[in-house]
Amino acid sequence: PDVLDTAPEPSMVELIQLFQDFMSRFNKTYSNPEEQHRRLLIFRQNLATARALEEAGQGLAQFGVTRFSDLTEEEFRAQLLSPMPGHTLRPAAQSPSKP
Amino acid sequence: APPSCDWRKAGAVTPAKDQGLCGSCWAFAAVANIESLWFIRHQDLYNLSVQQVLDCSRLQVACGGGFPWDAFTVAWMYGLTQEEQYPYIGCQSLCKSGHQAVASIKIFQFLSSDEKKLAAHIATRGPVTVGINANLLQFYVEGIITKNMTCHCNPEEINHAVLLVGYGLAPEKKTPYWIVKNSWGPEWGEEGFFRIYRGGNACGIASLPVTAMVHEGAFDAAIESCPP
Repeated sequence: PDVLDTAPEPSMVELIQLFQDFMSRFNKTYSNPEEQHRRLLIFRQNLATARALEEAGQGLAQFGVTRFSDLTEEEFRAQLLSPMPGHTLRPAAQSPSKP
Repeated sequence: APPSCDWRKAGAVTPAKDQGLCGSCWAFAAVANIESLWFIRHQDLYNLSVQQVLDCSRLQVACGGGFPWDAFTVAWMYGLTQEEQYPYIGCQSLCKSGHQAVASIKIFQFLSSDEKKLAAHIATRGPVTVGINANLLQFYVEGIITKNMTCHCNPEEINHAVLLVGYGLAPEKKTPYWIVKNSWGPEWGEEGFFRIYRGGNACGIASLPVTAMVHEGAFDAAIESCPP
């Protein structure tokens, strides 16, 4: 939210242009206009998130449009990530043996 | 550990692969680990088969996630063939035998989560697989994911596996970072790689380090140091 004060969101025209560039760059197609509109709204939300992350990165990292920019957080996690309960499966540290 | 290390400069890291819409990161990270270690030991750089790992692991739904040691177990039992012999299709299929194995491992080991020790291990032995909370990576383009961004990725919630291939210190603000190989293709991030803050278990990057140890040959001339 802080960053939105300093970097205004793109206008609808700019947003649609960015979305069309995104679709072209990553060969994205959608099944119908409603779905495309839904993806546009997700894209807009993700742009805002990326902008906030970039601000937090203090200029060392760039965040922005990627091929995952039309996915919700839940979709991204479901399609690309896989929860790993690693900490519970990690072998416990051995306690020192008694002399 | 030396101040910096990048195994890509030694030619020890294959290009980043693309896991597609399959939760096979665990297999990609482990196979990438074996590829690099095999090169460091034998000077043969192979693209090894991730699909073989998916098909031949004991997991019933390999695209549903797993651990690098599931993949190491396959490499230990069968050895790994080349990618071109057993190409990636991004879903679980039947385990096919009869392919010639070109690389195998003798053991795998869990490493310390101490990032200084981890850096020393990477510099002297080679890349290491780790887990990470990858939520931030949905929007990553390039640069170093800094310490103060990591409140967006709970280190207790590991949901991705990747390969640490080196580390360094950025001149800007003297930021220490890890160089990490991902499995979302060479078009993503910095040619398939990303960099993240080193020293604070950022996004859980140091919480689950595991590596294979490859079989050695009698006449090997292993690469002894990581290029800075």
